[in-house]
Amino acid sequence: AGDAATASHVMLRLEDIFPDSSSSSCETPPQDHEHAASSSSSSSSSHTRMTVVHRHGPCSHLSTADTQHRKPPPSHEDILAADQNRVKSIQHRVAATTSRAGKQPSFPTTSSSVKLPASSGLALGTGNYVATVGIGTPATRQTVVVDTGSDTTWVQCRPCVASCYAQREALFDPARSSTYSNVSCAAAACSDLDVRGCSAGHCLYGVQYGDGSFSVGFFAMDTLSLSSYDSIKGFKFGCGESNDGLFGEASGLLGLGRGKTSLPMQAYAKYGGVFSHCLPARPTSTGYLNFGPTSPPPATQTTPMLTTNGPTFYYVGMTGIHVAGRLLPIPPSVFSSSSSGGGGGGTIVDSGTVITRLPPAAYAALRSAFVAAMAARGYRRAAAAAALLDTCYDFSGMGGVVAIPKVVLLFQGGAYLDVDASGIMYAVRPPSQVCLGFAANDGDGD
Amino acid sequence: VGIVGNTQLKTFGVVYDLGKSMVGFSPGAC
Repeated sequence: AGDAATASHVMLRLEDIFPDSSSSSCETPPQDHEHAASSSSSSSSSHTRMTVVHRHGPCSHLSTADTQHRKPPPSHEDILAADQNRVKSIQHRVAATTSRAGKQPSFPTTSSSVKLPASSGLALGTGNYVATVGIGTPATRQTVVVDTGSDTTWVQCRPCVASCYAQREALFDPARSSTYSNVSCAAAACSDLDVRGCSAGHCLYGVQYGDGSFSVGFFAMDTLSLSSYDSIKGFKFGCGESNDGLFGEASGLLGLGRGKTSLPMQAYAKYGGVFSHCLPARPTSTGYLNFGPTSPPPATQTTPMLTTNGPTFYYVGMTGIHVAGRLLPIPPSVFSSSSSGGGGGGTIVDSGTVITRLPPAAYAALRSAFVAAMAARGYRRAAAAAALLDTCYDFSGMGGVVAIPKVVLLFQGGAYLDVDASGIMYAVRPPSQVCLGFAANDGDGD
Repeated sequence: VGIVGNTQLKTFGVVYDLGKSMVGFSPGAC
């Protein structure tokens, strides 16, 4: 009882943590964009704050527009299946980077007509959070997936030479923007692309993933509006003419990775290479995406970014896990035995992956400790597994009150992430099927 | 590699500082 406060999250109202989003309204409607001068005295950079919302929640433009003929949001099984595809995609890319054996798609090089590869792609599963930007002059609203796991921003473009999936907002039309231009093949920016081609002097980009999903089109420049007051002129992005994958009805993707084409890198001089996000706990709430330095809250924990591990991804070093206030007996080598070798595998922080993946030995220790701690609180596993989530509980008849053990992730430098109650369990069918929201990699070397 | 996904990041402010090569976590940011 003495350590109950540090060992458990007590949830007085189960529905507060696992709401039925289909019957809820947006509690904190997205605010107009905020903008302020930086408080940093040593920099002339500014900061801008955007609203981040759950893609399928009532705060999203993608769910509040005309729904009469729209498809219902994906089930949790669909989301988890897509998430597994994304993780395979990331593992594929990491392996390809390590072995330098990544396969590159081919592009036409001299044709005067654009002939883009078009094939059915599997789901990318680009996570669940979106933000709205403006592109072009005048700016047209585009709601895009927030993705720290990739670099190149892209939106679907008219005339969709090959194919576009159905999106909620109007397609971006370059012909209607007075500031749009294609990047030429000779431009240095074209060389920054991981996958590029050339057609009639126009630079082509390709974003292709290990699972087969993709966006291909013209690499272009136009004004990117992050707020009513702040824009980036000459922002380079993909004008997608051939796109497929499970992007929902989003208009594209905002690439926030570490590569040269990412938004943080393109706007480095403006925002100092600093951005932050907060993802809301509930589909009915809003979070933020902030660019530029701001004063961090006093309780901020920091850990080194392991920049030598490879491009694009944000690697950090995980060192251990606490469950219910107790450090799990996981050897440090478990977190550093991946195939990338050298300084260790590291752990990627990815806004586009839904469920945290752990090395098998770490997950086994977490699951064992979590199940034991739940049993000590009177909960028995009584619900079926849901896709990759194998530890599920039935909270029916609990009177809406449950207490779950705390889970804390530990990182190099002493940083820790005391996972919010909403992040420890994933509600597949609340309250009858609520699962531990972690999963294992397939192998120790993944 | 392991991956910290968005379910576990909920409510945290996650700051990425490319210049300082640092990632930060701020509890209760939203």
